[in-house]
Amino acid sequence: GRKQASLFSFFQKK
Amino acid sequence: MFEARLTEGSLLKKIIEAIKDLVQEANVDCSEEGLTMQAMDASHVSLCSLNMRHGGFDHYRCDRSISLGLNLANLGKILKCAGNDDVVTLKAEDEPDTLTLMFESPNQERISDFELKLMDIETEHLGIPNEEYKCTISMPSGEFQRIVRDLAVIGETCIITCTKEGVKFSVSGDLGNGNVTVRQSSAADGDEKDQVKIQMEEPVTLNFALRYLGFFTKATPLGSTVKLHMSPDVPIVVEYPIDGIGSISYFLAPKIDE
Repeated sequence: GRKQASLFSFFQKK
Repeated sequence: MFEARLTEGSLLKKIIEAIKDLVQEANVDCSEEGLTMQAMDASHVSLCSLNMRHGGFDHYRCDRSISLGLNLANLGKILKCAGNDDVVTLKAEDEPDTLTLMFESPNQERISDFELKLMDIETEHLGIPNEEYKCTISMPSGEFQRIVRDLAVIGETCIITCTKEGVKFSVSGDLGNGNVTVRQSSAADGDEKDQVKIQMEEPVTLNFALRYLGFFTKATPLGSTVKLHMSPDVPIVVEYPIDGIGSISYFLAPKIDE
């Protein structure tokens, strides 16, 4: 199965 | 003092329509350069980034950088009071509690003004690297909207595969499955804005939630073209250029193997 990734897995908080 | 005047006031209506179902509250940052907004949806799966350059406005003045905390649904309600041909002017003080919106009919026979209360919004800004994407697809925005709408009837997840020959959108669900492939236009094919163009360094396949892609297509009225930027294992960028003023870009995290 696939799960929805969060944007936090790709981009750092500024 | 902040003041921004748009002759084509309907543009502002379309922009808010394109964001408000995805993001409820957002800070719009006003500076000498123009207006920018970055906001995530509540589940932190997608992000909307708006950029309006000062030169795209008919008049633009921003003495001091300010942030306007907006409830977008409420802003949408006020913008509904503007006529489609109205000139819209936004005004705010240097430390604003409200945003003033002024609407003028083309012949100046009707002038109205509204004040929208501003909010203090805590937002998390994400640093988005300036990335070179492996695939960039340029296609008619109406075509993209139709594909997303059609496939969402069949399933929840769309597999987007980009190769040199074309872009394949695939879906499967309880009732069956489906694929739509759009092929790169040949140079001879008609109007620039109807063309499908693919720039590709390597083929990319990614999975995305159709529900979010559907939210993004609310920006379709903003322009005839949409650009999809993809690289392996990173969020897709769905970019709608807004003629002469800027763009609205949506980032969506892919669905990944568990």
